[in-house]
Amino acid sequence: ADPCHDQGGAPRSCVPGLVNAALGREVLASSTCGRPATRVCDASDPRRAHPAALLTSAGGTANPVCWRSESLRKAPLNVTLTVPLGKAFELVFVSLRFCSAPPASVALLKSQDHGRTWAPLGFFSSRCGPDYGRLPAPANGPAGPGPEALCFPEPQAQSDGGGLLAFSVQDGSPPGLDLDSSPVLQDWVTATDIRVVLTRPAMLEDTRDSEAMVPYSYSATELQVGGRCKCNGHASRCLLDTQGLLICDCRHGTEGPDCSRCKPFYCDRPWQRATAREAHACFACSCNGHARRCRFNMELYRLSGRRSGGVCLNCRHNTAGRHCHYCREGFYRDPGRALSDRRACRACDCHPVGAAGKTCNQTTGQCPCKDGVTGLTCNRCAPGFQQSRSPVAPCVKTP
Amino acid sequence: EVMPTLDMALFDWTDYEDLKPEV
Repeated sequence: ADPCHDQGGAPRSCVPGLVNAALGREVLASSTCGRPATRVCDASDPRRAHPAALLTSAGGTANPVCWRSESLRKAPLNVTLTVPLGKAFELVFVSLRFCSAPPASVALLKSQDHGRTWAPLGFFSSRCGPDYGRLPAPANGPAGPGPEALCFPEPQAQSDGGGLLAFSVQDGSPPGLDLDSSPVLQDWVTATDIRVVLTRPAMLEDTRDSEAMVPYSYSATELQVGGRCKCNGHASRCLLDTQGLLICDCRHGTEGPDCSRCKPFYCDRPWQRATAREAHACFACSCNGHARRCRFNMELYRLSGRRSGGVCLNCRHNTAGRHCHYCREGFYRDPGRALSDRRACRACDCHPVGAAGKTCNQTTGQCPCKDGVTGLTCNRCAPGFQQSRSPVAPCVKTP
Repeated sequence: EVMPTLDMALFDWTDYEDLKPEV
Protein backbone atom coordinates (compact mmCIF):
# COMPACT_ATOMS: atom_id res chain seq x y z
CA ALA A 1 0.00 0.00 0.00
CA ASP A 2 1.28 3.44 -0.92
CA PRO A 3 0.07 6.10 1.54
CA CYS A 4 0.72 8.83 -1.01
CA HIS A 5 -1.40 7.29 -3.82
CA ASP A 6 -4.79 5.64 -3.86
CA GLN A 7 -5.45 2.22 -5.34
CA GLY A 8 -5.96 3.75 -8.74
CA GLY A 9 -2.56 5.43 -8.58
CA ALA A 10 -3.96 8.91 -8.07
CA PRO A 11 -1.96 11.12 -5.67
CA ARG A 12 -3.39 11.76 -2.24
CA SER A 13 -2.19 13.63 0.84
CA CYS A 14 0.20 11.68 3.03
CA VAL A 15 2.07 12.54 6.25
CA PRO A 16 4.80 10.86 8.27
CA GLY A 17 3.82 9.23 11.54
CA LEU A 18 3.91 10.91 14.94
CA VAL A 19 7.36 10.51 16.51
CA ASN A 20 9.44 11.87 19.33
CA ALA A 21 11.54 14.23 17.23
CA ALA A 22 13.94 14.82 20.10
CA LEU A 23 14.78 11.15 20.54
CA GLY A 24 18.49 10.63 20.03
CA ARG A 25 19.09 14.29 19.19
CA GLU A 26 21.91 16.15 20.86
CA VAL A 27 20.76 18.56 23.57
CA LEU A 28 22.74 21.70 24.22
CA ALA A 29 22.54 22.61 27.90
CA SER A 30 23.86 25.96 29.09
CA SER A 31 24.83 24.36 32.37
CA THR A 32 25.68 20.77 33.28
CA CYS A 33 27.15 19.58 36.52
CA GLY A 34 30.39 17.65 36.94
CA ARG A 35 33.06 20.09 35.77
CA PRO A 36 34.67 20.41 38.19
CA ALA A 37 33.55 17.21 39.85
CA THR A 38 31.51 17.42 43.02
CA ARG A 39 30.46 14.83 45.53
CA VAL A 40 27.31 14.00 43.58
CA CYS A 41 28.32 14.74 40.00
CA ASP A 42 31.45 13.95 38.03
CA ALA A 43 31.33 14.44 34.25
CA SER A 44 34.35 12.18 33.79
CA ASP A 45 32.79 9.24 35.61
CA PRO A 46 29.88 7.61 33.72
CA ARG A 47 28.47 6.31 36.99
CA ARG A 48 28.22 9.80 38.44
CA ALA A 49 27.79 11.92 35.28
CA HIS A 50 24.51 13.68 34.49
CA PRO A 51 25.00 14.78 30.85
CA ALA A 52 22.35 16.48 28.72
CA ALA A 53 22.29 13.42 26.47
CA LEU A 54 20.19 11.73 29.15
CA LEU A 55 17.35 14.10 28.26
CA THR A 56 16.81 12.57 24.83
CA SER A 57 18.24 9.07 25.11
CA ALA A 58 15.90 6.13 25.04
CA GLY A 59 16.49 5.50 28.72
CA GLY A 60 16.85 1.81 29.49
CA THR A 61 19.75 0.76 31.68
CA ALA A 62 21.46 4.14 31.99
CA ASN A 63 22.22 5.05 35.57
CA PRO A 64 21.88 7.85 36.48
CA VAL A 65 18.99 8.74 34.19
CA CYS A 66 18.67 12.49 34.72
CA TRP A 67 20.52 15.49 33.40
CA ARG A 68 21.53 17.92 36.10
CA SER A 69 22.66 21.50 35.98
CA GLU A 70 25.45 23.03 38.00
CA SER A 71 24.57 24.29 41.46
CA LEU A 72 23.14 27.75 41.01
CA ARG A 73 23.95 30.05 43.88
CA LYS A 74 23.01 33.46 42.58
CA ALA A 75 21.29 35.17 39.67
CA PRO A 76 21.01 34.58 36.83
CA LEU A 77 19.33 31.35 37.69
CA ASN A 78 18.14 30.46 34.23
CA VAL A 79 19.41 27.43 32.36
CA THR A 80 18.68 26.77 28.71
CA LEU A 81 18.14 23.42 27.03
CA THR A 82 18.20 23.52 23.22
CA VAL A 83 17.30 20.64 20.94
CA PRO A 84 17.97 20.98 17.21
CA LEU A 85 15.52 18.65 15.49
CA GLY A 86 17.54 18.48 12.29
CA LYS A 87 14.73 19.68 10.05
CA ALA A 88 11.28 21.17 10.21
CA PHE A 89 8.69 19.26 12.19
CA GLU A 90 5.03 19.95 12.81
CA LEU A 91 4.71 19.91 16.57
CA VAL A 92 1.97 18.21 18.50
CA PHE A 93 3.34 18.44 22.03
CA VAL A 94 6.46 19.08 24.10
CA SER A 95 7.05 17.50 27.49
CA LEU A 96 9.83 17.43 30.03
CA ARG A 97 9.97 15.37 33.18
CA PHE A 98 11.72 16.89 36.19
CA CYS A 99 13.69 14.68 38.51
CA SER A 100 13.57 17.18 41.34
CA ALA A 101 11.19 19.95 42.33
CA PRO A 102 10.00 21.51 39.06
CA PRO A 103 10.92 25.13 38.33
CA ALA A 104 8.52 27.90 39.18
CA SER A 105 9.00 29.50 35.77
CA VAL A 106 9.73 27.93 32.40
CA ALA A 107 9.66 29.44 28.90
CA LEU A 108 9.20 27.24 25.87
CA LEU A 109 10.58 28.59 22.58
CA LYS A 110 10.85 27.38 19.01
CA SER A 111 12.97 28.28 16.04
CA GLN A 112 11.97 27.84 12.43
CA ASP A 113 15.36 28.72 10.97
CA HIS A 114 17.69 26.29 12.70
CA GLY A 115 18.38 28.48 15.72
CA ARG A 116 18.91 31.89 14.14
CA THR A 117 15.71 33.39 15.53
CA TRP A 118 13.39 32.26 18.31
CA ALA A 119 9.72 32.73 19.09
CA PRO A 120 7.81 31.72 22.23
CA LEU A 121 5.40 28.80 22.24
CA GLY A 122 4.30 29.20 25.83
CA PHE A 123 5.26 30.17 29.34
CA PHE A 124 4.70 28.32 32.59
CA SER A 125 4.91 30.33 35.73
CA SER A 126 3.39 31.11 39.08
CA ARG A 127 4.20 34.77 38.34
CA CYS A 128 3.40 35.42 34.70
CA GLY A 129 3.61 39.19 35.03
CA PRO A 130 6.91 39.65 36.89
CA ASP A 131 8.68 36.82 35.07
CA TYR A 132 7.39 37.22 31.51
CA GLY A 133 5.33 40.38 31.38
CA ARG A 134 2.20 38.46 30.48
CA LEU A 135 -1.26 37.87 31.86
CA PRO A 136 -2.23 34.35 32.89
CA ALA A 137 -3.78 32.37 30.02
CA PRO A 138 -7.54 32.77 29.66
CA ALA A 139 -9.48 29.58 30.28
CA ASN A 140 -10.83 29.52 26.72
CA GLY A 141 -7.47 29.88 25.02
CA PRO A 142 -6.20 32.82 22.96
CA ALA A 143 -8.51 35.80 22.62
CA GLY A 144 -7.29 36.67 19.13
CA PRO A 145 -8.02 34.91 15.86
CA GLY A 146 -4.63 33.21 15.69
CA PRO A 147 -2.36 31.08 17.87
CA GLU A 148 -0.52 32.85 20.66
CA ALA A 149 2.12 32.08 23.30
CA LEU A 150 0.17 32.10 26.56
CA CYS A 151 1.32 31.93 30.16
CA PHE A 152 0.11 28.78 31.89
CA PRO A 153 0.48 27.67 35.54
CA GLU A 154 3.87 26.34 36.51
CA PRO A 155 4.51 22.56 36.47
CA GLN A 156 3.14 21.05 39.64
CA ALA A 157 5.26 18.98 41.99
CA GLN A 158 4.24 15.35 42.11
CA SER A 159 4.30 12.88 44.95
CA ASP A 160 7.70 11.52 43.92
CA GLY A 161 9.23 14.98 44.25
CA GLY A 162 9.48 15.53 40.51
CA GLY A 163 7.07 17.11 38.09
CA LEU A 164 6.00 17.24 34.48
CA LEU A 165 6.00 20.09 31.98
CA ALA A 166 3.45 19.34 29.28
CA PHE A 167 2.57 21.59 26.39
CA SER A 168 0.24 20.86 23.51
CA VAL A 169 0.25 23.13 20.46
CA GLN A 170 -3.52 23.24 20.85
CA ASP A 171 -3.01 25.04 24.16
CA GLY A 172 -1.99 28.19 22.36
CA SER A 173 -4.35 27.86 19.44
CA PRO A 174 -7.96 29.04 19.18
CA PRO A 175 -10.42 26.19 18.69
CA GLY A 176 -11.70 25.59 15.19
CA LEU A 177 -8.50 26.23 13.26
CA ASP A 178 -7.79 23.55 10.69
CA LEU A 179 -4.19 22.74 9.79
CA ASP A 180 -5.06 22.13 6.13
CA SER A 181 -6.67 25.50 5.63
CA SER A 182 -4.90 27.74 8.13
CA PRO A 183 -1.44 29.04 7.17
CA VAL A 184 -1.12 30.68 10.59
CA LEU A 185 -1.69 27.37 12.31
CA GLN A 186 0.80 25.71 9.95
CA ASP A 187 3.31 28.37 10.93
CA TRP A 188 2.49 27.99 14.63
CA VAL A 189 3.21 24.26 14.71
CA THR A 190 6.37 24.39 12.57
CA ALA A 191 9.73 24.20 14.32
CA THR A 192 13.28 23.18 13.51
CA ASP A 193 14.54 23.60 17.08
CA ILE A 194 13.02 23.61 20.55
CA ARG A 195 14.39 25.53 23.50
CA VAL A 196 13.35 25.17 27.13
CA VAL A 197 14.43 28.03 29.36
CA LEU A 198 14.31 27.06 33.04
CA THR A 199 13.92 30.57 34.35
CA ARG A 200 13.40 30.33 38.08
CA PRO A 201 13.77 27.49 40.59
CA ALA A 202 10.72 26.71 42.69
CA MET A 203 12.37 26.73 46.08
CA LEU A 204 13.75 30.22 45.56
CA GLU A 205 10.38 31.66 44.70
CA ASP A 206 10.04 33.75 47.79
CA THR A 207 13.68 34.46 48.41
CA ARG A 208 14.52 38.11 47.96
CA ASP A 209 17.96 38.01 49.47
CA SER A 210 20.38 36.41 47.01
CA GLU A 211 22.91 35.87 49.81
CA ALA A 212 20.40 33.64 51.54
CA MET A 213 19.75 31.45 48.51
CA VAL A 214 20.22 27.77 48.95
CA PRO A 215 22.29 26.25 46.15
CA TYR A 216 19.92 24.76 43.63
CA SER A 217 20.28 22.66 40.53
CA TYR A 218 17.73 21.79 37.88
CA SER A 219 17.38 18.12 37.08
CA ALA A 220 15.28 16.61 34.30
CA THR A 221 14.84 13.70 31.93
CA GLU A 222 12.62 12.59 29.02
CA LEU A 223 12.52 15.72 26.94
CA GLN A 224 9.97 14.73 24.32
CA VAL A 225 9.02 16.68 21.21
CA GLY A 226 6.02 14.95 19.73
CA GLY A 227 5.53 15.84 16.09
CA ARG A 228 5.51 14.83 12.48
CA CYS A 229 8.35 15.36 10.08
CA LYS A 230 7.12 18.31 8.01
CA CYS A 231 6.62 17.25 4.40
CA ASN A 232 3.62 19.40 3.44
CA GLY A 233 1.47 16.37 2.70
CA HIS A 234 3.80 15.03 0.02
CA ALA A 235 5.68 12.28 1.89
CA SER A 236 4.81 9.51 4.30
CA ARG A 237 8.27 9.20 5.83
CA CYS A 238 11.56 10.95 6.42
CA LEU A 239 14.97 9.46 5.71
CA LEU A 240 18.61 10.23 6.29
CA ASP A 241 20.31 11.47 3.13
CA THR A 242 23.87 10.60 2.12
CA GLN A 243 25.19 13.37 4.38
CA GLY A 244 23.25 12.09 7.37
CA LEU A 245 20.67 14.88 7.21
CA LEU A 246 17.00 14.14 7.80
CA ILE A 247 14.87 14.79 4.70
CA CYS A 248 11.40 13.93 3.47
CA ASP A 249 11.02 11.04 1.05
CA CYS A 250 9.13 13.33 -1.32
CA ARG A 251 6.42 12.11 -3.70
CA HIS A 252 3.92 13.87 -5.97
CA GLY A 253 6.70 15.38 -8.11
CA THR A 254 8.03 17.48 -5.21
CA GLU A 255 11.51 17.85 -3.74
CA GLY A 256 13.45 19.60 -0.99
CA PRO A 257 13.93 18.75 2.70
CA ASP A 258 10.24 19.55 3.35
CA CYS A 259 8.89 18.75 -0.18
CA SER A 260 8.29 22.47 -0.45
CA ARG A 261 8.93 22.90 -4.17
CA CYS A 262 8.23 21.13 -7.43
CA LYS A 263 10.97 19.06 -9.07
CA PRO A 264 12.63 20.87 -11.99
CA PHE A 265 10.52 19.30 -14.76
CA TYR A 266 7.35 19.17 -12.65
CA CYS A 267 6.22 22.76 -13.03
CA ASP A 268 3.00 22.50 -14.99
CA ARG A 269 1.19 23.77 -11.90
CA PRO A 270 2.33 25.93 -8.97
CA TRP A 271 3.51 24.14 -5.83
CA GLN A 272 0.92 23.77 -3.11
CA ARG A 273 0.67 21.97 0.19
CA ALA A 274 -1.47 18.84 0.00
CA THR A 275 -4.77 18.82 1.84
CA ALA A 276 -7.14 16.04 2.80
CA ARG A 277 -9.33 17.03 -0.13
CA GLU A 278 -6.72 17.62 -2.80
CA ALA A 279 -3.19 16.25 -3.17
CA HIS A 280 -2.00 19.28 -5.17
CA ALA A 281 0.68 17.16 -6.80
CA CYS A 282 3.24 18.75 -9.07
CA PHE A 283 2.73 17.58 -12.63
CA ALA A 284 5.39 17.11 -15.24
CA CYS A 285 5.34 19.50 -18.17
CA SER A 286 3.95 18.08 -21.38
CA CYS A 287 6.85 18.27 -23.83
CA ASN A 288 6.23 15.12 -25.88
CA GLY A 289 9.62 13.80 -24.86
CA HIS A 290 11.51 16.58 -26.66
CA ALA A 291 12.60 18.73 -23.69
CA ARG A 292 14.20 18.15 -20.33
CA ARG A 293 13.44 21.53 -18.79
CA CYS A 294 10.40 23.76 -18.49
CA ARG A 295 9.27 26.78 -16.56
CA PHE A 296 6.00 27.81 -14.99
CA ASN A 297 4.03 30.73 -16.43
CA MET A 298 1.28 32.03 -14.16
CA GLU A 299 -0.50 33.93 -16.91
CA LEU A 300 -0.77 30.84 -19.10
CA TYR A 301 -1.90 28.90 -16.05
CA ARG A 302 -4.72 31.36 -15.40
CA LEU A 303 -5.70 31.44 -19.05
CA SER A 304 -5.93 27.65 -19.08
CA GLY A 305 -8.43 27.70 -16.23
CA ARG A 306 -5.74 26.79 -13.69
CA ARG A 307 -4.95 23.52 -15.40
CA SER A 308 -1.59 23.95 -17.10
CA GLY A 309 1.12 26.61 -16.96
CA GLY A 310 4.25 24.76 -18.03
CA VAL A 311 6.35 26.05 -20.92
CA CYS A 312 8.92 23.66 -22.38
CA LEU A 313 12.46 24.99 -22.75
CA ASN A 314 15.00 24.06 -25.42
CA CYS A 315 12.81 21.76 -27.49
CA ARG A 316 15.01 19.24 -29.25
CA HIS A 317 14.61 17.01 -32.31
CA ASN A 318 13.68 20.05 -34.45
CA THR A 319 10.47 20.66 -32.53
CA ALA A 320 9.13 23.96 -31.22
CA GLY A 321 6.23 25.42 -29.26
CA ARG A 322 5.10 25.53 -25.65
CA HIS A 323 4.75 21.74 -25.56
CA CYS A 324 7.32 20.98 -28.33
CA HIS A 325 4.23 20.02 -30.27
CA TYR A 326 5.06 21.36 -33.71
CA CYS A 327 8.09 21.44 -35.99
CA ARG A 328 10.50 24.33 -36.11
CA GLU A 329 11.01 26.36 -39.26
CA GLY A 330 12.61 24.35 -42.08
CA PHE A 331 11.03 21.11 -40.86
CA TYR A 332 7.66 19.46 -41.30
CA ARG A 333 5.66 16.89 -39.42
CA ASP A 334 6.10 13.31 -40.62
CA PRO A 335 2.55 11.93 -40.52
CA GLY A 336 3.86 8.38 -40.30
CA ARG A 337 5.51 8.95 -36.91
CA ALA A 338 4.15 9.71 -33.47
CA LEU A 339 4.59 13.26 -32.15
CA SER A 340 6.86 11.86 -29.45
CA ASP A 341 9.13 10.16 -32.02
CA ARG A 342 12.63 11.61 -32.23
CA ARG A 343 12.14 11.76 -35.99
CA ALA A 344 8.65 13.24 -35.90
CA CYS A 345 9.98 16.34 -37.70
CA ARG A 346 11.66 15.92 -41.08
CA ALA A 347 13.79 18.49 -42.89
CA CYS A 348 11.94 20.29 -45.70
CA ASP A 349 14.83 19.56 -48.10
CA CYS A 350 13.55 22.13 -50.61
CA HIS A 351 15.34 21.98 -53.94
CA PRO A 352 18.03 24.72 -54.16
CA VAL A 353 16.94 25.72 -57.66
CA GLY A 354 13.33 24.57 -58.02
CA ALA A 355 12.09 25.99 -54.71
CA ALA A 356 11.45 29.67 -54.04
CA GLY A 357 12.53 29.29 -50.40
CA LYS A 358 13.81 26.85 -47.82
CA THR A 359 10.76 26.74 -45.56
CA CYS A 360 8.04 24.24 -46.33
CA ASN A 361 4.50 23.86 -45.06
CA GLN A 362 4.94 22.48 -41.50
CA THR A 363 2.03 20.10 -41.94
CA THR A 364 2.33 18.86 -45.51
CA GLY A 365 6.03 19.42 -46.14
CA GLN A 366 5.28 21.20 -49.43
CA CYS A 367 8.06 23.60 -50.46
CA PRO A 368 7.17 26.85 -52.29
CA CYS A 369 7.90 26.10 -55.96
CA LYS A 370 8.93 28.47 -58.70
CA ASP A 371 6.67 28.74 -61.79
CA GLY A 372 6.49 25.52 -63.71
CA VAL A 373 8.10 23.49 -60.94
CA THR A 374 6.29 20.75 -58.99
CA GLY A 375 6.92 18.05 -56.41
CA LEU A 376 7.03 18.11 -52.59
CA THR A 377 10.57 19.47 -52.68
CA CYS A 378 10.10 21.33 -56.04
CA ASN A 379 12.53 19.09 -57.78
CA ARG A 380 10.66 18.40 -61.07
CA CYS A 381 9.17 20.38 -63.89
CA ALA A 382 5.38 20.29 -64.03
CA PRO A 383 3.66 18.60 -66.99
CA GLY A 384 3.87 20.92 -70.00
CA PHE A 385 7.18 22.35 -68.78
CA GLN A 386 10.74 21.35 -69.46
CA GLN A 387 14.02 22.14 -67.78
CA SER A 388 15.80 25.28 -68.93
CA ARG A 389 19.43 26.32 -68.46
CA SER A 390 18.44 29.26 -66.25
CA PRO A 391 18.58 28.63 -62.46
CA VAL A 392 16.20 31.60 -62.03
CA ALA A 393 13.47 30.03 -64.13
CA PRO A 394 14.38 26.34 -64.09
CA CYS A 395 11.27 25.17 -65.92
CA VAL A 396 9.81 26.79 -69.04
CA LYS A 397 6.79 25.94 -71.07
CA THR A 398 7.37 23.24 -73.62
CA PRO A 399 7.18 24.84 -77.08
CA GLU B 1 3.14 11.62 -65.84
CA VAL B 2 6.31 11.55 -63.67
CA MET B 3 8.75 14.14 -64.85
CA PRO B 4 12.51 13.68 -64.40
CA THR B 5 14.17 15.46 -61.49
CA LEU B 6 15.94 18.69 -62.27
CA ASP B 7 19.45 18.05 -63.57
CA MET B 8 21.82 20.46 -61.85
CA ALA B 9 24.43 19.87 -64.51
CA LEU B 10 22.18 21.47 -67.14
CA PHE B 11 22.02 24.85 -65.48
CA ASP B 12 24.22 27.67 -66.70
CA TRP B 13 25.44 29.61 -63.66
CA THR B 14 27.44 32.15 -65.65
CA ASP B 15 25.27 35.10 -64.70
CA TYR B 16 24.16 33.68 -61.35
CA GLU B 17 27.36 32.63 -59.67
CA ASP B 18 26.21 34.10 -56.35
CA LEU B 19 23.06 31.94 -56.42
CA LYS B 20 24.89 28.71 -57.12
CA PRO B 21 24.22 26.25 -54.29
CA GLU B 22 27.13 24.48 -52.66
CA VAL B 23 27.24 20.83 -53.63
